[in-house]
Amino acid sequence: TNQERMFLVFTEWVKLLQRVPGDDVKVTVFIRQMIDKGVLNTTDNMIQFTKAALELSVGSFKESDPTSEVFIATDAFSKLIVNLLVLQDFAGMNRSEYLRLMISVITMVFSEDQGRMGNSFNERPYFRLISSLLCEWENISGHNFVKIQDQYYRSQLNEFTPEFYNIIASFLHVYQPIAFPGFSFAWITLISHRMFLPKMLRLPEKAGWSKLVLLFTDLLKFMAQYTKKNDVPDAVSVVYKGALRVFLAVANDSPDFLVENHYELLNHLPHVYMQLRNVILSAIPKDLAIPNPYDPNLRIDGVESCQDAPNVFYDPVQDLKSLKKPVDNYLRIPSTSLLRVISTNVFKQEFQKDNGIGYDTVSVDTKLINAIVLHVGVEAALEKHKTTANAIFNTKSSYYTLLASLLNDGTAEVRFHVVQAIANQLRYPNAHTQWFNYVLKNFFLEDWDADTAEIQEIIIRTLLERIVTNKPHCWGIIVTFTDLLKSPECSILTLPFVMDIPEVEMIIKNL
Amino acid sequence: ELLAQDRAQNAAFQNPLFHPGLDHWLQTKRTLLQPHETMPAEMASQLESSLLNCPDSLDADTPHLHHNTLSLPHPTSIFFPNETTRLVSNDPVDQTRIHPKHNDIYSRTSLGRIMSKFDLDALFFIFYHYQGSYEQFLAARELTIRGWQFNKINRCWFYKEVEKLPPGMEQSEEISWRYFDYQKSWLARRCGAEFVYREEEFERI
Amino acid sequence: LGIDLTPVLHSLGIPSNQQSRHRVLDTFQSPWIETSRSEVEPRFFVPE
Repeated sequence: TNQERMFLVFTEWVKLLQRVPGDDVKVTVFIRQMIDKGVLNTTDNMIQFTKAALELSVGSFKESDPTSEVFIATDAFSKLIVNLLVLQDFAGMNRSEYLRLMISVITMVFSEDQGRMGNSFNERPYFRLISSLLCEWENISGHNFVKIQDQYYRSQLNEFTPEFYNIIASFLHVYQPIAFPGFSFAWITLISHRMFLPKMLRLPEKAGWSKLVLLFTDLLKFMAQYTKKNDVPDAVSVVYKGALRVFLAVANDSPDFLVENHYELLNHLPHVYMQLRNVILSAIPKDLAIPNPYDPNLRIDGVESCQDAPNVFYDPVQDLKSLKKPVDNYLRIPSTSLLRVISTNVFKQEFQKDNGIGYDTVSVDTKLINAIVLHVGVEAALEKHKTTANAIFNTKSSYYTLLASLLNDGTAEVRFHVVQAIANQLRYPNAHTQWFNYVLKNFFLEDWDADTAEIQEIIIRTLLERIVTNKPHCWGIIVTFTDLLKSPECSILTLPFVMDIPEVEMIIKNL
Repeated sequence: ELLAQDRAQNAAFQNPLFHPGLDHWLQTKRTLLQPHETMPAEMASQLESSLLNCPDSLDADTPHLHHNTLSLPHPTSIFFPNETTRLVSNDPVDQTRIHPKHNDIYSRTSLGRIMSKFDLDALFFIFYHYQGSYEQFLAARELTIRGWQFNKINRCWFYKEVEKLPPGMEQSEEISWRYFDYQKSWLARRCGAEFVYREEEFERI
Repeated sequence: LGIDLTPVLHSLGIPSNQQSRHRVLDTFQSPWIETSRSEVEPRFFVPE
């Protein structure tokens, strides 16, 4: 049968690769013969062949002695895919479509295997397939495909490379833990793979960043969904440990990725993962020297890097939805009616469960609040750049009053989430950190009539919870908290909510 | 989304070969749109099974299908450990070695460290007999760190020896070149006086 | 409250002093220490 012939061809390929080195001319000849004899000349044949090769590879893994080489067929298949992508002349179908088709077939076989086997599903051969595919691509693409003699094909392949990685990323998105829990640990290992993650981080023009943010949010969503306050399944704890290590590695290698994508990442990060949040927010751009935040003589206004606004990869204005016009109009020409529109439209349609510290549900649209706060900060920094610092370091400026009115008109819940969103911008010394430091200090010292105590408590709580955790701590949080501690206008120790709780009083005294 | 787009555009997806995988896959889409509130028992056990099968660093390693004959294992005593020599070690790097390559990604690998202790003979042996391999690459890197340069034309490694001359002489230093003769004598030999260094002949590593 | 990250950073090969900073993702073995016992071959390039 056709399928049996496909099995035979693939088996021959596997045997060949065990006898000759991967770059031997016989390997190229084999591929050429495969194409000339029409083994893959129709999409039906391609699909059938891919299915046959994968089923053979997975079958061979399952049947192999676990102490022997179990991945021979799988590795051979990866090498075949890469050779087909590189050696063929793409006329009817382009490379992207070709690769997508093959991976779609792989996805179907994977889904079927997973659906049929349930708990007995073994993720390892599928992991190995993608891992080896990434290794093979890296091998052949070294130094901009210098191993390819023909200049035209070399430039085609170079153009294709970001596509290659983004296609893999798209399929990893399909395999995310919420959809395929039986693949979770292989999945996390793949998104952090040495031949994938650093590549995606460093593609020219940040071409891999969107997909990477998508994958990291897939991970965070999974963690958020299954982290309950009283009961975290052991397996989810292990997921968290792995996620933490991956983020630490990213913070070390490519802090700019975390700096520029903090907004999207934090939108899906469960509140209880305080340390992980601090890891993301305390990323500092490479080669930026920052002053000691504990220096008693430090003045934030004197720090040079506060002249520059941080890059924001994803513009939060896209998340403002119906509030975009009211917010932007208010910033230009403040009016109380616009404020009312904004304040009344920050709520969700219905209550949602949440695993916050001290709360179980959320009725405000936290993503919307995060978007408003960051957008206002971005605009404020732009304003300062266009005009003067006085335009924004001014409690009468529309930038300040917009946020102030959210606090004034809001419930405790709204206030809490607005303050949290502001605290998320208190990072390394930059224009946003500087402005939000100003905003939060003034919020703390302002007279809110009967609500003063509540607002002050929310601010102190927000800052404190980010400092009492183990390190790292954000520079901007430390500086802001220190400013408040040093403030002559208000002694934190005399505040009722501090005096009422001995533990808190002790911490503040020590600080 | 991906498959839906492709489905619309591509007749291939009408193919019955996509079933029953497609049905299983569509089921997972349902879970994505409406994730379970708490983890159902089935999901929990699949997650645990994934944890048990978690791929390790051996699974993630680079595939090597065709094994170089020189690396065939030879019989060893049962008393020798069977463990890999590539155990991870996060010990600090020797700070006395100063070269830009000392902060590259290979400086902290165990093979990179081991090679820094090999003598030239071993490095040349690996370079010429393990062509195209990671080991050859590391040997080349180590030779570069030690000041050797690779000539693309004659495929030999060259070393520039700079001898400081006593003060008062016409020149302050004397330069002589050596090369490693891998084809005949397997020794480092002095280059003749007619040797001229041309930068373009040497590989930039 | 999180944990002391010093041993975690050490397991990643990230030095505590910022001076000798270097990349770790290119030789990353696995997200978990338990599955990171052996090294993985990083990318490399050998000219023809």
